[in-house]
Amino acid sequence: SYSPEPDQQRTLPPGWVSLGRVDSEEELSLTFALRQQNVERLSKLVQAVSDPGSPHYGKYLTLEDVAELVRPSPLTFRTVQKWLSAAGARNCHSVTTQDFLTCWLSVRQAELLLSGAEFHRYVRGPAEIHVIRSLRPYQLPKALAPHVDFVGGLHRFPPTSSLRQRPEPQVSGTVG
Amino acid sequence: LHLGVTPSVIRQRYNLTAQDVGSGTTNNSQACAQFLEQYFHASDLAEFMRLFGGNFAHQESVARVVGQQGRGRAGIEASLDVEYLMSAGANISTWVYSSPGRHESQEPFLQWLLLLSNESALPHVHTVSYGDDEDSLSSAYIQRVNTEFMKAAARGLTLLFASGDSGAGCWSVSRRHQFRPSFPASSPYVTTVGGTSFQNPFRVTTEIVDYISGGGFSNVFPQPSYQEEAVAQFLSSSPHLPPSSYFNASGRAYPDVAALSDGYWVVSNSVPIPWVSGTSASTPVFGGILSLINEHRLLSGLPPLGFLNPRLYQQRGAGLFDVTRGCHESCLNEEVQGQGFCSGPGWDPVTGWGTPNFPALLKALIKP
Repeated sequence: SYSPEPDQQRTLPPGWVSLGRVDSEEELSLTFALRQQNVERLSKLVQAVSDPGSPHYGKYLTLEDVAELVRPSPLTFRTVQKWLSAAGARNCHSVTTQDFLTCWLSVRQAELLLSGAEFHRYVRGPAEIHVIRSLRPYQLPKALAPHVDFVGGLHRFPPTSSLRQRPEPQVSGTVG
Repeated sequence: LHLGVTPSVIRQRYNLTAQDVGSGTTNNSQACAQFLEQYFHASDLAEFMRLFGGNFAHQESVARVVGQQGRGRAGIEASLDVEYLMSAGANISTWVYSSPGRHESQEPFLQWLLLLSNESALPHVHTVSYGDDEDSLSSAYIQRVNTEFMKAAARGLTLLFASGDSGAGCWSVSRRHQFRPSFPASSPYVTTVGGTSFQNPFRVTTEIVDYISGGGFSNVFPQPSYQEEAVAQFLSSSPHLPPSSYFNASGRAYPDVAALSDGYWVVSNSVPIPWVSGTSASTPVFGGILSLINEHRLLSGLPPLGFLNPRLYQQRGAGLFDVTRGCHESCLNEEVQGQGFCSGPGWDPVTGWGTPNFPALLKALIKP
């Protein structure tokens, strides 16, 4: 097996408190980022449509054109879908570009599928925002390495606002 | 004289007249997204426009809200994003994306990326207040999200990200201090917006650096060719460069542009709140002004601006007020004493090319 995100920070961000392990029958919604094709070509297309000196400037692609270009290979589809359905994943939804798959699994199924993961519930601040995350790293079968970029919903916590209310500025000698 | 930034102050400073509003006859549209699990209240927007929207045509409500709304208290960020996007980009159809109500095991920002990959008809301009330290994210995640921004750029969407509110940032790597870049601000496929203050906080005057304005050099993404010349110019001429060990001079440098980020009035939960500051204020302002330029382009039968950076750097920031005074914050130590980069003539990693001068920016960007 291999770890898709060995360098992802997995410490509990300030302000979050653990409420303990999640019941193994609870349901999780996890997002699988499938390996795309033709990313290099996509980069060149972006340059062509964004460079005022290019004859293609402003000639943008539609979502369907982009889907045509980056959609994962049939092998990636088959491999990932076989892997997920064997694990009991259900209600899987894709997107137009077919490079993301969101599925529902029980905690038990997810912890078997993503070996090493351990799901806990966390809560933050007065707004009582709840999340379910795993601070432990997850591993995937090596056979998935060419097909999955990462799995969303395990390690990253929602951000906090950086807006601040500053004290009213004091400018000497002007407005009273 | 003024007692804090309101739409009138923004429109005066950036030379927006009462005529500089959406025509209501095009398919122009804009959106703001925040992932703080905050609610947006339509009643706050109506109250804000009643208080501050008297001298320009504007829409009283948003065209679409993505994500459950209404039950919880409104959040200042959600309120501020909408109120200033719809004041700068006045009378233009506006979407609000805020993610309350998602399942506990989902990542709000990732859900927004899935939305981009699933809707054919999206607004042309998206202003996004979200950022994480680059070093806290896995390379698999960062690279994939960067590809999602490429997909949006290929479709002609303009993505504007706040540059962050910690100046150059600071962290310790093997017991040595370094500046700490932020992502998605450091993605080469988005336009990043820094922050400024008025030189005199009670007057509409020259802008100087707001010391919180995020900026610097990516440790993940190499410098894109479109900005090499501008960055080399800065590095060879700035009299206040920090020690080179603090930053990666060959990385993607940001921000690209800036706008006022200090001392805003916001209406949230029916209460007018003064002196709100952050680059999540400057981002919707700049986004709204780009929407106005898209309005003129669409009326002339031209495509929307799309991914702006190649053109912005090619035109060397034409149409922007150059901000040349002030420095942003960084590490509090003997070596740099809390000072990161300083602004200077032309592009700099604190305010980019500068802040929008609408008539001049329109002239620079209306050409095919």
